[in-house]
Amino acid sequence: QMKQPTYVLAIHGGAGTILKKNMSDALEQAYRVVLEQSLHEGYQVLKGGGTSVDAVAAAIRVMEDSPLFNAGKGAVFNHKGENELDASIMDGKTLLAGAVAGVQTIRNPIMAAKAVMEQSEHVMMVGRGAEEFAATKGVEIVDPSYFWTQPRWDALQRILKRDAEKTELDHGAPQTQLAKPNDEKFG
Amino acid sequence: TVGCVALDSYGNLAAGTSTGGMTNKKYGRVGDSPIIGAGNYANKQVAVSCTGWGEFYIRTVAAYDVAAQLSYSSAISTEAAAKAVIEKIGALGGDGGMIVLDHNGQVAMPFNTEGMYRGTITKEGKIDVRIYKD
Repeated sequence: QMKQPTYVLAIHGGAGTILKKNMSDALEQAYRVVLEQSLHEGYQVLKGGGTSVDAVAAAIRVMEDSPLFNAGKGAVFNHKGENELDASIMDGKTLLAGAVAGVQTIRNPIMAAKAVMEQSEHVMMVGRGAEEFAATKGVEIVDPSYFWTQPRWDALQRILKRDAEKTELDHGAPQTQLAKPNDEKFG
Repeated sequence: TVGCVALDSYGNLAAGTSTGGMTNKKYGRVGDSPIIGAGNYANKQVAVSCTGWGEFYIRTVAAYDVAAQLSYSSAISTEAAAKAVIEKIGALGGDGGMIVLDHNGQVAMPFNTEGMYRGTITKEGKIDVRIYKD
């Protein structure tokens, strides 16, 4: 049996109905570029002698800043047409952990989670309180409109039109599709 | 949802997960991503980040389950532990995936959906990015 290489970093950008037939070459390439950039950023931290915690934060920030992924800039909309973001981080060495939930003004929620872990005695903060704490720790705050993206807005409108009670996972049907199917009647 | 697991040159692991949740969610619904042990976990042996239908990951304490299996039995591999958790989630009707990295630098990335955006980088800097089922 061949020995597996030694990995130092792995990432994911969400799972779901992701099919080659629904993906244009250009969109696929766009995803690959961001994923590679995320790996690269995390790797540079590790290569420079940085900690795994810093590498994780660096890699995730890249994906949070991309509108392609359901985190940060590409976050989906809730029923009210708002973005609500969650993040967590854990240090395996110390078992320290930090998390934020339901935040709407933190550009990179992973940095807020890291601040909770490293600069508070708590593990989780939610909503306005988490935003206030992040701001005091120098985490970048943005206007909620920063998170608005057309594909995610369209996805919400599609669901509301079909069934206002339905929720949809990350890649349940949305922006990875080239075009809306003509016939949405299934079953 | 996005996530990352890393192993540094000191042999220490970390895991992170970040998400926007579900489209059209109501009432302040929160999934597994910010919940330590459900969507994210790391100890000295393994680091885990999850993505998928959050309620199932919370109910199965998915990320911690991988770590627990490895701590209870030296006979089980990281990949087998991760696959078992995804199978458990699938059996309950949930879907999604996870990335797992252990202290030996072995990685597992099981998922039960059509695809999962994922990537790895080796100690030597070799990048591998995948999207669909192999």
